[in-house]
Amino acid sequence: MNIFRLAGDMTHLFSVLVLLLKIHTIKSCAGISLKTQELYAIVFTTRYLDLFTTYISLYNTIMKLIFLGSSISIVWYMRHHKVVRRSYDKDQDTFRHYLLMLPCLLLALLINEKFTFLEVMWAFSLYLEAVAILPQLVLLQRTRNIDNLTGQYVLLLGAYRALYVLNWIYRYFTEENYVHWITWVSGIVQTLLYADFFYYYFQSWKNNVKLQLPA
Amino acid sequence: EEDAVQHDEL
Repeated sequence: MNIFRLAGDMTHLFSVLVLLLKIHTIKSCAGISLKTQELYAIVFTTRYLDLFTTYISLYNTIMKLIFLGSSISIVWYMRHHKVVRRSYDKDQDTFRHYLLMLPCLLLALLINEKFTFLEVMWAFSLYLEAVAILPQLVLLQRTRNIDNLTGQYVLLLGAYRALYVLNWIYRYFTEENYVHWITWVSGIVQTLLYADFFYYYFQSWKNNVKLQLPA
Repeated sequence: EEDAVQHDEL
């Protein structure tokens, strides 16, 4: 495993820990999009079906279980915890996230590495992950005061995506037969969504004005 | 038995 991949996994892990910290210690999920969290829970559930069929490494298995368990528990907390759910910005978090799922499924049926159930689900999870952050970005744009933890959560997620792109470049040049077009294209689309957002985020921060994304 | 595609990334 190269340094970019490890750093990518660690920033991903930290992003989840930051979110769990906010939920457990402050008992708040203000500024966090339940829509995005639900999409992530679906992303990891459909991607890690190979937990039952393929063993890669202990590291791989543990990380998969962490991402599965944390994403499902975050959704549970936001929906059902009697204190946490009260801080959820329900009226602002209006993105119709289920509409993203059908096109991703159709694309996965058409474009996959192999036409098997596991591979179609894997491709679906990649396409869905690419757009899963959209409800969160829309919510951030609407929320007047973004607290530090929410800002750090999105920053860590963006870093995770950027580091994975570096990891792919590194692997392409150092490993033979390492070509994964589906992963790369959906990963780059996802990274560009973050980059575009951060551009406006830092602009508004620099000029000290409320974040306004172009329509 | 078909070979499954191995995904070693998360």
